[in-house]
Amino acid sequence: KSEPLIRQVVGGADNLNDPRLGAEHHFELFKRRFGKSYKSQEEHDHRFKVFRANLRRARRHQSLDPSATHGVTQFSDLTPAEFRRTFLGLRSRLRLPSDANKAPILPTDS
Amino acid sequence: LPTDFDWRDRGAVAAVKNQGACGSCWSFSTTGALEGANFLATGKLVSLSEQQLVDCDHECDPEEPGSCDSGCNGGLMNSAFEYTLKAGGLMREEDYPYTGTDRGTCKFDKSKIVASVANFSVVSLDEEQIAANVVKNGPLAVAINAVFMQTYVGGVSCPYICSKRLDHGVLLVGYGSAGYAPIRMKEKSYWIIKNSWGENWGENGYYKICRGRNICGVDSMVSTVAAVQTTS
Repeated sequence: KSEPLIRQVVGGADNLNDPRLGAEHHFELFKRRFGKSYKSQEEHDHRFKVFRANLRRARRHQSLDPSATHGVTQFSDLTPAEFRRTFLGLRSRLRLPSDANKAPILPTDS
Repeated sequence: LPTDFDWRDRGAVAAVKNQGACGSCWSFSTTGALEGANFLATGKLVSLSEQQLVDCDHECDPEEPGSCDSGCNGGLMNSAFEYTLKAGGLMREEDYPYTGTDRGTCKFDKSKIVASVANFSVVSLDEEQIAANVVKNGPLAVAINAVFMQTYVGGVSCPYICSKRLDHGVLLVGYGSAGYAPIRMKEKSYWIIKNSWGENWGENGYYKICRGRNICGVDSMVSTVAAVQTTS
């Protein structure tokens, strides 16, 4: 009964460039906290752009996932594709192997 | 089943590790499950070598041509259990330390095996069965969609929408009954997930994800492993 009915989970386009995000300040804190440095100004500018996009993404995630806290992490200067390529590594498959042993069903009422 | 259960409180979970910039999550999920199973079998918690899996495990999935465990380029926990079964077991972390790179050469020394797989099996999609298996058999190797994990800082993750396309291997170490979900105005039960991105990520390296709806595919690929019981 307490499940939500309908709720707006994405912000309007106006929110995406909200100056209150203070992206430059957050980026400086991020670099200091995670010891990040970039080899050229171009790289720095590119990473800042990615970081800004990830702040917006964190806000979207926060709206979609309100019981967790989303924000800046050590991965905030990576695009989703870079993040997947570098830090994930499950060779995905859609089904379990047909010859896999199936765990016996356990009693759960005691 | 108990309403709350956490293998960390019972000494079956090693410290959080860090895979670095290497797609070797599958090896950490595998060692975590075997570390727990070995604890149950022997009473000793021994940290096991991921690098052995990264360097030496090239086990292929018989049903998907070209899909083989491939170090930093990815792998699958069930294939890694299969490798471990065939190789005889895994070495200790300090005997074969993690470098987070594909070195190409396997330095496995069979005489230094400290944990061996007796058998492994897949757990059905039923959440009660998953809970029963974690309580009875120890931490479980699970796969998950990690899209929300890139920005996760803490709390119980319970996204309204999350893809079930599995892309990350982690370890399910227990569950809780009372993670507060403010928007739903009620306590939500959750799984406790050990990740391999270091202690500075998430809640000291851990992730909480709510139970009940196969959120982010967390119930889809769950494996339990048993270790060989040793007398020493």
